[in-house]
Amino acid sequence: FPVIQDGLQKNVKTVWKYLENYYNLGKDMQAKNVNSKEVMAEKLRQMQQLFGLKVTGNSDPETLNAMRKPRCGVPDVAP
Amino acid sequence: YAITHNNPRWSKTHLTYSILNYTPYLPRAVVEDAIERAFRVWSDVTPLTFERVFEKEGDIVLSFHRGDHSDLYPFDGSKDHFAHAFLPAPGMGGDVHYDLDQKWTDNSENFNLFYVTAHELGHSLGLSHSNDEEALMYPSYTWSNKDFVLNQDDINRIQALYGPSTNPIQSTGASLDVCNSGLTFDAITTYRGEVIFFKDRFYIRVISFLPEPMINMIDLIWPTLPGKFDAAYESSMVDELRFFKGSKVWAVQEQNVLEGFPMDIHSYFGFPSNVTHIDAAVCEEETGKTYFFVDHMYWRYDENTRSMDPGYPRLIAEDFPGINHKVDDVFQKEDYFYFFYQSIQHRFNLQTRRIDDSGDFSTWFNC
Repeated sequence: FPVIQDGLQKNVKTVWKYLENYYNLGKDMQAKNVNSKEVMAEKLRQMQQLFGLKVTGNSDPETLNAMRKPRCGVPDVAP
Repeated sequence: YAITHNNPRWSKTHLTYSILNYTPYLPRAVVEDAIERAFRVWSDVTPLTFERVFEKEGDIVLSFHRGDHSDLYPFDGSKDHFAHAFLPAPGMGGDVHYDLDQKWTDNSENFNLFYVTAHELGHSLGLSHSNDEEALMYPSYTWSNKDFVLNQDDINRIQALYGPSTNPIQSTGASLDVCNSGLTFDAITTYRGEVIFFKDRFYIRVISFLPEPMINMIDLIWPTLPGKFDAAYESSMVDELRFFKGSKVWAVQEQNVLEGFPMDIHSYFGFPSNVTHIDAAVCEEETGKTYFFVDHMYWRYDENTRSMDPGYPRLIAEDFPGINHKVDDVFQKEDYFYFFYQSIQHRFNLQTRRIDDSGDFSTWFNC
């Protein structure tokens, strides 16, 4: 996961689970010949745009913070 | 912000709802009241009406579930995901699900059932998440214990689906019409030469060199202060603003709430215990004396000695002839105290000790 800056395992799980739950990450990853790095960064950019965060495509601290806040279970991006 | 694909909405404006079961954390009546108030958030600003039904399933069913409840969105008792709802559609469409294992509250502790329900009902009616941090439909729950007012972004989007409310009294959301003659204020104070009016969650700054007042949210300057103050005044000798709500007082310097506040007005000013709130307050800059108006009486506090003057409370009407009623708000400008009662202001001349002008407040806003 090259887009993860701080490399902590827990953060990896947080990001993956969050994008899977709310940004359709899992389903997009199943397509063939997918550049997983780019897909991940694109999902992060979508999330950062919706949350009004700096759009970096990286799981920077602000993004991780936003992901840890209590939130609604409805996905931000419907399949 | 078009994320919800093809904008699903209900084709009828009268919707029914039913409550399938309850959380063990709140009395039934509290759950029912929270849900009813959450529906009212949306019916206030649209033609939609909601009716609770008992014998049959409503268009919108609200229910509490534990763990996997076979709808692709299992709960897990954690704080990651504890409520969701479905977009308008027959069957499960519109339904709201809560995590049975989550602690639900009716106060500022997590998680407030009213607030989460109001958010989820936004989805039930067809709204997607918003990127406006102040909006109810922002993905993260941003509940605080202030008086809830629906954000303008939420109002715009739900009215884009269903149109405006037919009810003449519109919830103003993030806008406030200061030229509305029926407007009353929660509190008014000066601050470094400006006059600041407070109403609900908004402040209105009148700055002499600006043609129009600046209106914005109190949160933007003082996020930790509650809205709907009872009173406010400037203690200019220490460059402080003091806000009152109930029997509490907050002291701020610029954007910072001073340490130790809120404090109790009884211990801080020496009010007797039967004083439960302050209607209005003003500090006379020349004398350093602060006047506190409560019902038909007033106290006088010496900011220098930090103690109440003896011989108070006294009747307002006795020392301020013409002010024969409760005082809603008061502030000083030059040689005048400006008393506000409902939407009328009286200009009281501190030299002649008489009211020398009365009228409405709109001149402050160049209406």
